[in-house]
Parts: sequence; C-alpha cells; structure tokens
Amino acid sequence: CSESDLGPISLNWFEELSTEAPP
Amino acid sequence: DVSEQLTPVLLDGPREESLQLVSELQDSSCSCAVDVSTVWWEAAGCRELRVVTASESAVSLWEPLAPACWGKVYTWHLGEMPVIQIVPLPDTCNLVCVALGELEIGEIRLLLYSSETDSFKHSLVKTGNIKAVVGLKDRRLVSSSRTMQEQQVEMVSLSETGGSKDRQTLMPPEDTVTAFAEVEGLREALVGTTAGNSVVVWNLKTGQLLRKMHVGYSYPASICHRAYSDSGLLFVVLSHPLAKESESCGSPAFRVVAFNPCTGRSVGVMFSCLPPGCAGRQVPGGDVWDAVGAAVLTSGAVAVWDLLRGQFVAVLPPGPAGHWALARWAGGGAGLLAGRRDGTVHLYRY
Repeated sequence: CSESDLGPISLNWFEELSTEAPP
Repeated sequence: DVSEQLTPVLLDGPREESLQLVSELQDSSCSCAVDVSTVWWEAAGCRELRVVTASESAVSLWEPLAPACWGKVYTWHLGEMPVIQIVPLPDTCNLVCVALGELEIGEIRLLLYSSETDSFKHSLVKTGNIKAVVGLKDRRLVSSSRTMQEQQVEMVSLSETGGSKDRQTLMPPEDTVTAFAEVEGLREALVGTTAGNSVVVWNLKTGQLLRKMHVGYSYPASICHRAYSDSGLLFVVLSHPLAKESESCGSPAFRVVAFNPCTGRSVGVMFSCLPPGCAGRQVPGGDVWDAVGAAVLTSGAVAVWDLLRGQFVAVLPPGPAGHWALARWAGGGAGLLAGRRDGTVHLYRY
C-alpha cells in the first residue's frame, strides 16, 4: 500500500479520530 | 478406511499435514447440533480448555479425559427459545454465552457455575430484536438491536457471577449493524459491518462512532470477522457469503482489506478463494482465528485458508458418516472444531 492508494497515513489515527468525532 | 477418511486432503502441494485429528466427542442425546465452541474453565485450582456443544434446546459442557476423550460435565436445558449460536468470550473463564431466538436473536444468556449455591445456572443479559453480537476480551459483550424507530448498539461489562456490571451505549450508524469484530492491537476499538456494506469503527471507551467506510460494490453483504491495527492502517478480514463468482478469483471466501481510517480509503490486500474443482460455496458463518479462516462449504466439506497468504491450506471432506455443518477455531490455539448435525465433534490440531 502507498499514500497514492490510501492517502496520508497516521500512526495515531485512533486518538486523532477520537478527538475529532462528535462525543 | 476410517483413518483415511479422517485424513485432511491437502491441495497445496507436498507439505506436512496441517490438520491432525486429536480427539472426537459424540453427543448421543443431541438431535440437531447448532454450534460448538470452547471455554476456559477453572475448577479446584486447575484451568483447562473445555468444549461446549449446543443443540436447539440444550448446551453441554465437556471436560478432557485422558487419552483423547471427552466427558460431559453438565447440560443446561433452555426450553423457551431455541439456541441459535454460542458467543465466544475470549480469555474469559467459567462463563458460556449463548444467543437464543427464532429467526433472529431474541435474548442473550450466560451459563455458569455458581459456587455460592454449588449449582449450574443461567442468567439473562439482554432481550430485544438483536441483529449481531460479539464477545470481547475482559468479559465485554457488544450487541446491536433494532426497534421500529431506532437502532441500539450497546456494550455490557459482565461480572464473574453472570450479572452485568456496566452498560455503555455506542453511537449507532444509520444502517443496521450485521457483525462486529474486535481489533487486535487496540483494546478500545471495535469494528462492525453494516447492511449498507460499510465498515464502521467505534471508540468503546467513549461510545463515539469514529468512521464509516464503504467497502465497495463488488463484494456486497460483507461480514467482518477480525481486525488488526498496524502501521497506521486497519486490516479487516471480511467474508462475502453473497458475492458472485468472478473470473479473476473464483468464489471469494475471505478477503483482507486495508483501510486508512484517516481518509476512509481502502485497498484489497489478499483474497482467499475456493480452489478450482472444489465444489460448492461457503455457508455463511465462517470463523477466523489469528490469520487462519475456516468455513463450511455447501458440499459438506470444511475448508481452511491462510488469510495472509491467500492460500487454501486444507479441506476436511464430508465422510460417509455425514456432512460437516460446523467449523470453529478452539480457544488458546488448540485447533479446529468440526461438527456434524448428529452431535459428532472432531478436534483437529492445526
């Protein structure tokens, strides 16, 4: 997989999405 | 002849047998087996893996007796609703969870031994029109249920004595959740698949619905089995019981799909397909342990795949005694349980 397929990857995706998502 | 019939047929070239028959149990009182599973059981300071068998009206607990032999410890009789499935609770001791109902799950019960009363008993955990249920580590149970107006997704923390300690509501997606899978490497994450063919991700601690990602139109009615978080990606093992046969792949049994949760984009990583010449299709309800998938085919055989290599590893053909109807991975890496409707269960080491 590469960024061209999947877009920018973040190792901390779970924490980042938890900060952004509505409570 | 018997030993030859029990020997798995390997279709992947010369290699060691990947499935070896370890033991067999026969529930002579079982008229129609519906599920089989294992549970860790601790008694008199000894912790061992026991087999659980379910028919529509009863669930039995079996202990290992030397050599390669099983003895029935107890049978719970559950008369009001038929048993539909056993719900495995990973790493949980002395608790068996079952789902009961007619066409849909109507209630979830815990079966256990109570040291207080020195007796086996069962307790009700949840009722409703339950669409999907999964057991998670640390005695947690997540289910989705529907009323006419809305969908409820709820996590129940279970006590050792079969009660419910705590209930956490998870934010429901718009479409009905059809299956759940825990995420290896992220204790507080849970994934699900929906009737609209999306993969959804929750934060179990906060109940937030973090992301909804469409699987694509090529593989409808996806069912999630396992998920792994690694290198910033979410790898989800899906099965597609309703997918059509394609020229490039044949009949897909399992797929591993990598999702980038940040962008919602995905790519297929590996296909595991029925090999050419293997008759039949996958019966819904395959099982995944670690990176190995098992499924019953309509031909009455059990097929096993290495999901990371996309390789068909072994098949247990239907024998003269009857077709295989159940295929479940035993806990603790103990192997594969294959069951027939007549109550016969074989345990294979993998």
